[in-house]
Amino acid sequence: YSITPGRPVWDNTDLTYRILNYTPDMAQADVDRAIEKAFKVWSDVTPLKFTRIYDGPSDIEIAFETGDHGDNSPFDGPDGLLAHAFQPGKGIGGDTHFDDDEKWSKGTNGYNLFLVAAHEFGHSLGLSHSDDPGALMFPNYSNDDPNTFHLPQDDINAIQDLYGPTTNAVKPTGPTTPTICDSKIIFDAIITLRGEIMFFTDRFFWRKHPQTPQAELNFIKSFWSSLPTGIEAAYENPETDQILFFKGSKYWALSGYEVLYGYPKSIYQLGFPKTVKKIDAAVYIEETQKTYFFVGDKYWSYDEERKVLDKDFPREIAEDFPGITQKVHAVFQKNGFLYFFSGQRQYEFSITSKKVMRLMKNNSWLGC
Amino acid sequence: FPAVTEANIMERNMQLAETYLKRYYDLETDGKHFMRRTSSSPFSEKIRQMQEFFGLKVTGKLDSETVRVMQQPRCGVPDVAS
Repeated sequence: YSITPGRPVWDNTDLTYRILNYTPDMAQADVDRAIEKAFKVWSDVTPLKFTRIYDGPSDIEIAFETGDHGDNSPFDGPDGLLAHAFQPGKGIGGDTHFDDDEKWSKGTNGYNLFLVAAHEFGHSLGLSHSDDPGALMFPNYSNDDPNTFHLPQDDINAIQDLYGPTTNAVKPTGPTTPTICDSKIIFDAIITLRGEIMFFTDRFFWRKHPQTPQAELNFIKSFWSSLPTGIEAAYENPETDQILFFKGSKYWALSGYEVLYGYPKSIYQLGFPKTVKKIDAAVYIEETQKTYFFVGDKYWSYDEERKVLDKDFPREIAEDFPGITQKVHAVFQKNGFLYFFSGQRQYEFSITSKKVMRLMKNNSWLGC
Repeated sequence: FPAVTEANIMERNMQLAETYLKRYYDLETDGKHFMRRTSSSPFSEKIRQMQEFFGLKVTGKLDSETVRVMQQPRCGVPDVAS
């Protein structure tokens, strides 16, 4: 995180705000709610209090503006610049402006006002941009889920650096952003996608293109806004050019960016018994056009053509995949090998010789 | 139509980069572009700063990944000074 140069802060913790005008994109009540919720992000973790006033100047004046709006920092029409805010101080200090050439919304179509406002209020309180891609104070907009938003740890550390911790007994903590070679990371799921490999963890995934040395960290929701975070299993079916994601008893089918109509569906429609609560890992075997679903110490085989689970399943994983005795967290197929991920370990299993060929660290694909 | 040529795309990306770096990394251009191409120019130096901040490969060059990040919607920086 970083603090605005000169460390400008408000010298009292009881601050006022005023909403000077509204965007036609949203109902006024929704704007009010988004702004109130955005301030609460910061008051929940510090001694700061925010009170809305309706008359007279407030500490933080909030307005929707377009183009050149007289503060020497013109907006630029749709996209690009979304909003800006001034550091703590008198007059324009603390004020926040939203570019009303954007499409503002309370959901995820367009730019979510709550998310952008929470970021801008960070500036109004004295924070600068963070280079942590998972932080709220990261400068680029990311399509996080406003309903499940938790202030990340990086931002908590930043604002408490300026205003100290909250007086609440319970010390707030927030999600952290994984670092690529963190040896503690356990992948939730791994899929291939049109030649790339994607490694999912929490609300992120690393995207590894065969021709780029560096993997790229993305929010799951910046690609698929309707997918949940914390995905448990996923696989690619190259025949149908679909990727399927599993969490709990639900699964989603996608093609490229698009979640196919009618999803999520229940895994029980695939034929799993109700004793199966969730899927640990899944992989599509191109040679047989079957998909293996791993649950606990057993696995099922699903015939993608007939769209039914094969008879004589479930079977013991260890029986058919000798050497794979730990829980399978993720699995994918490449070049005739299955790569089983269990915790921080990765087993390279030869489909033809039916044995583990190599044992590696789970992050070896990411250049670690 | 006409199809955008490679040169057009490069010029457009340069324009985007110049606006971006002026806006967020205090690139001084005085209206001239002659410093854009040398590897040790202010332009290249600012690109390096930006690439480092966003965790991109630090090359000082306007590669496609850098352009992609420059195109992402983001928070502006108010001109506090004046």
